[in-house]
Amino acid sequence: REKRLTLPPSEITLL
Amino acid sequence: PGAPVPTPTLVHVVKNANTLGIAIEGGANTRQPLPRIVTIQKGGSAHGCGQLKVGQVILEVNGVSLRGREHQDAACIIAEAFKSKERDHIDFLVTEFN
Repeated sequence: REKRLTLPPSEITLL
Repeated sequence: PGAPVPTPTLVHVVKNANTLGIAIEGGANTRQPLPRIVTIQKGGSAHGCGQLKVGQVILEVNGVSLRGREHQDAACIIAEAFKSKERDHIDFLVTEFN
């Protein structure tokens, strides 16, 4: 659970 | 009957528009390890097929697994699949569950 918080948010790509 | 089972669905998207028309977020090493559909644009091939939905997670593209692919790689695989003239469609394996 703590690890999740350290992960960066993802970019969003339009395809 | 019982708890819902995450059943992957194969969605066949015919390339009948100029754009695929989806936005994805996520990829390996992010909070969302597999790409998730966040937008479906009207007028795109994805919208036209009627089976892709916001919130679905993309597991495979034309049989290629997206597991372990970072965001840019996953986006690239999808973009190449749309651009390629080898097929007139893209097969997405998607699931409603994370």
